[in-house]
Amino acid sequence: RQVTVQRKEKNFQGMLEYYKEDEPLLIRNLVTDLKPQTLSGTVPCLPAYILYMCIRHADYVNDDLKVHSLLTSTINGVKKVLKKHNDDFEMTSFWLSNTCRLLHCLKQYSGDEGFMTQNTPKQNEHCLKNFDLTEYRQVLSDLSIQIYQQLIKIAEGMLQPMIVSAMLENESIQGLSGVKPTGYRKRSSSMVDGDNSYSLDAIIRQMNSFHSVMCDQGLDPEIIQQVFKQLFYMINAVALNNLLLRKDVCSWSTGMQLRYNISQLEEWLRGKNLHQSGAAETMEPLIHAAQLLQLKKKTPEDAEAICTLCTSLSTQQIVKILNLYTPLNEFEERVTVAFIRTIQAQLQDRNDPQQLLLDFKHMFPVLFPFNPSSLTMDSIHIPAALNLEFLNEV
Amino acid sequence: TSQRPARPRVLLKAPTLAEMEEMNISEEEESP
Repeated sequence: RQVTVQRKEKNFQGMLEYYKEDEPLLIRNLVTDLKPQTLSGTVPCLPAYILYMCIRHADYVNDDLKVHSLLTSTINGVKKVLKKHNDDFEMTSFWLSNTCRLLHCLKQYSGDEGFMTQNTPKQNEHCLKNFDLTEYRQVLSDLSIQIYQQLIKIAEGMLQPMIVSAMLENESIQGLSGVKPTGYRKRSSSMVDGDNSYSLDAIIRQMNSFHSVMCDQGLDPEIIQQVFKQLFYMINAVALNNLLLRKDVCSWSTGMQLRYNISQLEEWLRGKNLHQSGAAETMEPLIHAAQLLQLKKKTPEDAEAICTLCTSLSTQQIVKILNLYTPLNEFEERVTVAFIRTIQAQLQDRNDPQQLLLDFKHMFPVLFPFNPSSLTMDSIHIPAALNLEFLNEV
Repeated sequence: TSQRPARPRVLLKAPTLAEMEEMNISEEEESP
């Protein structure tokens, strides 16, 4: 339980003063040694607000060296934490939220009218008076990009081992296993034998966990959307690449299961209000591959339907899947060479990329839209658990 | 109403992120 120290007896103007020699202690208690759990139940991004209030006091007393020193120590402290916790999603998300919030504060209180349109008169009183921190904003923006990249790398590392078994191998639709192609042993995507299979539920549970951590920490909704767009792109790329290389999963039944799995993921996006993030659109090649597996592949009309529907797959990918396609049983025919030639003839004018496989490490450029806070600095309380009693409220 | 400063704010020059890291490394090397 958090104990909050309320010191509002004086007219608090939303500034925090400290002796220069206490700066290392401030950075240690607020940045390098801080555990995000210490702040559960408090205002999200509290460290960012505290740091801004310290910067504001240094600005107020016109101490440029103190501002330089605090910002440099903060940035180096954040980098140190990230290096130490380079596989910790919660810690990385926490510092992404706080770095972005500090960047938003430096904009919101910069005095630049373009960033002040949503400020209350009280918030306008909390603007910097002496210094223009535009260059430091650039550094914080660069740092935010680095942290975002680390966050994606961690999340991808956690999700990637689940993708093939959850999307292509796991059978959650009842009765589908009976219509699997015969003659193929169930393959494991792992190097070692054993039960390493994951269901789609495991992916959804993991994404629920990512989502709740980022929301609880007050990460900007636009950034959360970009995280999931990136993760959905990777799910699409890893699953499609595997499909393009494995005969045993190129079947009607896998197509059916795959389409069902993608629908579950689309529903998850809608449930989290992330349907406008662009995440679902990144799955289009995989959706088209699932459709290709399910469509009839015999007549010229079937070829026409495939060419009309599978617009997110290249000719090379369509042909590859058709070549790998495995009939369910002796009653279903293989795709004929003539059918594949018809497809190739119909698609010859397409300007397709040359490579067969998708670059699953591709990253979309990230944007950090300005997101001012409605919070007023003088309403912020510092929990005793932070051990920052050496900060004086001004 | 916003309280505008009478004089323009002074631009504080900042090192880049890479320069900051270099400075940090050399400081750490110097300390025992």
